[in-house]
Amino acid sequence: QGTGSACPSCGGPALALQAERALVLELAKQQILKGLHLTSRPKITHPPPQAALTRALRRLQPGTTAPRKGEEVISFATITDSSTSTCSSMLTFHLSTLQSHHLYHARLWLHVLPTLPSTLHLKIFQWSPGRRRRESHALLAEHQVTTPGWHALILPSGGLRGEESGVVKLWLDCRPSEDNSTAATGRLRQLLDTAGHHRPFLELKIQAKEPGAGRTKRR
Amino acid sequence: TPTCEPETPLCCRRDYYVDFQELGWRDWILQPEGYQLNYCSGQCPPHLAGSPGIAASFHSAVFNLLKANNPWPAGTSCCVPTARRPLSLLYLDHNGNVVKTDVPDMVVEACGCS
Repeated sequence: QGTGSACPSCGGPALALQAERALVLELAKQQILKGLHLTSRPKITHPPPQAALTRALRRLQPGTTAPRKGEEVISFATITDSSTSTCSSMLTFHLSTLQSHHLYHARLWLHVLPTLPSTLHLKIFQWSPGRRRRESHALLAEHQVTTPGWHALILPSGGLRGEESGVVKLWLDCRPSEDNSTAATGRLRQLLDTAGHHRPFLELKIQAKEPGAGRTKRR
Repeated sequence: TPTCEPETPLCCRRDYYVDFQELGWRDWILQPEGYQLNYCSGQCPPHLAGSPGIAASFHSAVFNLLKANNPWPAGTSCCVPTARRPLSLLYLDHNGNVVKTDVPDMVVEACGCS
C-alpha cells in the first residue's frame, strides 16, 4: 500500500509501484489466455527450427487479417516413414483444432529438390486409421510438378478432415513421368526435401464453428 | 480521452505497455513483442456520467450541466472503456503449430463515464 497518494478510482490508498506492476502483468496473462481460449500457456517441447519458421511465416500473407474468429495455422510435418527424403512418404501433422473448426483454405507446401528429372506426378491421400484396409486412403488431390523449389499444392478444404486423435496423416504418392529411365529411380529417393528447414508444412485458414452449426446440418 | 497524468483525478485512460519478455512468454508468442494493456481509472462525478470521454460534444456538456443541477444523481457512474481494438497475435500452440489470430477487444483506446 503506497503512503499518501490515493487511488484515483476508489479513493483508497494507491498501490506501491512494484505491486501495481505485478498486478498488471498478472492481468495481462489472464487477458491473453482468455482471448486465445487457453487455460494455460502452451508448453513448447519441440519448437520448429527457426529457419523453417521464418520461411513459413513468409507464406502467411502479410497484412491479411484473419476474418473475425478466423485463424491462420501453419503446421509442420513429421515424417513417419524411415527415410527422410524419399519421394513417396507419410506426412504426419498434429492438428487438434481441426475437429472444432471449419476449414476453408488448405495448401500443402513441399520443397522439390533440383534433381527433379522432368515432370513429377503427385497424388495426395488422407490416411485414416481404423478403417477397412481398402478405405484407409482417401484421395485428396493430384498435382504435376515440373520445377524444383517450393510448391503450394491446394487441397480441397472440404476433403481434409480432423481426426479424433488430433493427428492428420497425408500419404504422398509421387511418380516421375514415364520417359525417365530407371536410373532416375535411384535419384527418385532425392526428390522431396523433407528434412530441416525444408520440412513440408500445411497452411490452413480455419474459423470457429458457430455453436449448434452441426445440429442444423443433422436436422 | 486523455491519458492519465499523476494529478488527473477524473476518468482517463491509463497506458501500460506489457513486454512479453517480462511475462516470460517470448518462447511461444512470436509476434508482437508486447502490447498496450491500457485500462480506465479515475472518478466520474455526476455531471460527467454518460459522457463518452472528457472531450464531450456540446449536447452532452449541456446534458451534463442539467444532471449536475440535480442534487440526487440516480446512481454512481464508473470509468469504463468506451472504445477497444483487436490485437493480432502470432503464437505457437501446444502442438508446435504456428497460429495467427486476431483477439477482439484486447486494447482499450478510450474511456468514459458510464
